[in-house]
Amino acid sequence: SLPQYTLKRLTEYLNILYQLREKGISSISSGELAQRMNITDVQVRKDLSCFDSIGKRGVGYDIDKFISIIEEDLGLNRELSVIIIGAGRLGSALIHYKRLSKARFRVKAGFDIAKDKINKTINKVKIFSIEKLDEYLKENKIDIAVFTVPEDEVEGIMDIIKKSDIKAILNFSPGIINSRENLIVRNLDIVSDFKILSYKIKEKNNA
Amino acid sequence: SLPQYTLKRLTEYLNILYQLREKGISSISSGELAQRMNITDVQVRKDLSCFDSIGKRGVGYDIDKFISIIEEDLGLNRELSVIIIGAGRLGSALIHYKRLSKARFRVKAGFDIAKDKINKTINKVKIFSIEKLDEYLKENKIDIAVFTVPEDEVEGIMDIIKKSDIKAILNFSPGIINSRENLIVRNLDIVSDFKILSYKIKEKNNA
Ligand SMILES: NC(=O)c1ccc[n+]([C@@H]2O[C@H](COP(=O)([O-])OP(=O)(O)OC[C@H]3O[C@@H](n4cnc5c(N)ncnc54)[C@H](O)[C@@H]3O)[C@@H](O)[C@H]2O)c1
Ligand SMILES: NC(=O)c1ccc[n+]([C@@H]2O[C@H](COP(=O)([O-])OP(=O)(O)OC[C@H]3O[C@@H](n4cnc5c(N)ncnc54)[C@H](O)[C@@H]3O)[C@@H](O)[C@H]2O)c1
Repeated sequence: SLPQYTLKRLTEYLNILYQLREKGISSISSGELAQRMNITDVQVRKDLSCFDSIGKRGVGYDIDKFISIIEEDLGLNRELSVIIIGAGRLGSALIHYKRLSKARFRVKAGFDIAKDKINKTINKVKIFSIEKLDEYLKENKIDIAVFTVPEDEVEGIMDIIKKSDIKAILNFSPGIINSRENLIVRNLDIVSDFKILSYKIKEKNNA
Repeated sequence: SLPQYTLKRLTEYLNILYQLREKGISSISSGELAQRMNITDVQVRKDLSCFDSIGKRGVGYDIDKFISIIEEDLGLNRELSVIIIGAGRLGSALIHYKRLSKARFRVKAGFDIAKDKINKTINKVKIFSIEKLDEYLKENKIDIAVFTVPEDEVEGIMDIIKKSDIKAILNFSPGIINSRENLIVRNLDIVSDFKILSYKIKEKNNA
């Protein structure tokens, strides 16, 4: 089982590798990957030591092979179905986000409470009333639910999700939802990324 | 200088600590923090060993003290000014996001190209024409620029940002912007979080 931060790094390697492949570049050394990631060569090679078939050190890693090995390891060789709960600004940004479907995460439906959003179609995704969520999940296999609703609405929606076969939640709503035995939860707060920038700005000012 | 992943963990500790403080809890042990973070006790204590004034092991860390030490270390004891470039779905979600201003990141202005968005005010933030960005940055001290524009627009906007005194970019637009000597860049792609969920779902299915 991959540690949390190796997992995160692997998704970041993927982003760099896709970009290089698009430019027609076919191989990359661990040193160059480390430089682009702003981490040590040692760290990169440590991460890749779990994959013995990636390629030879020194010669550089073959990018296509590298990509397919990480994708396979992350389980990205299949489609995962997604619903967006709360089709507001953030929810609709995700429904429109092309990279999501390119990465094979299919948004199957959205749910909302507002009359002017229900029964509309956004980027081919139908928005249903939140009242229909329970029934929808009985009739449709959904892997991931995304929460983009106001904070107070989370608890009520969690009651429905917990009874369903949904495997994981990506939570953008304020408040931490705890993972439980049958439900993987990832809480995302963009403020953390601002705080990381705040530290780096402070560091640079002190330099 | 804190390593990348310690930095990320510190922001995550903060989120947990705020939540506990709101519930009126005044102390927490490294073991309990580790459990909530789903990481090892060893990792937590290793991260906190850089802060010798946090508190005694065994007794648990005082939450108020813990919070103020991390906040100080991350440079969060001051306001940072932010502009949002691209006031669409994602950009306006950030302009409305209350937690951002609570964490003292002040959105001073937005910029856009669409006639129906320019000269509007969203959540007290004025949206200017992108044509005015150059001049605005000469007259206003801005710390962080957020990019929430379509991919092809990034390069032209980068030309303006590079000439200004902006210290850091938080980039949501597709494509990786490389950090350079005088500019800190953080590229964020929510697809990575979906990929992490994909791995955890695959792992659970295999268990
Ligand atoms: N995690 C982050 O980094 C981050 C960033 C921005 C916003 N947010 C949060 O995400 C949430 C959404 O932000 P937004 O800007 O899109 O707000 P929004 O108001 O545009 O969207 C919220 C949507 O949820 C709908 N809704 C309300 N109650 C509902 C319910 N019970 N069931 C289904 N839908 C319901 C609303 O009708 C609306 O369409 C907010 O809580 C905001 O604080 C988080
Ligand atoms: N990183 C992520 O995880 C993530 C998630 C969702 C969307 N996105 C990306 O973020 C971007 C914005 O997404 P969105 O859903 O808000 O799209 P949107 O179309 O609602 O918003 C884009 C805004 O940029 C404006 N714009 C276009 N050209 C401009 C220019 N030259 N200068 C200033 N403003 C300009 C548009 O008028 C529009 O208001 C897209 O590129 C999208 O792919 C990234």
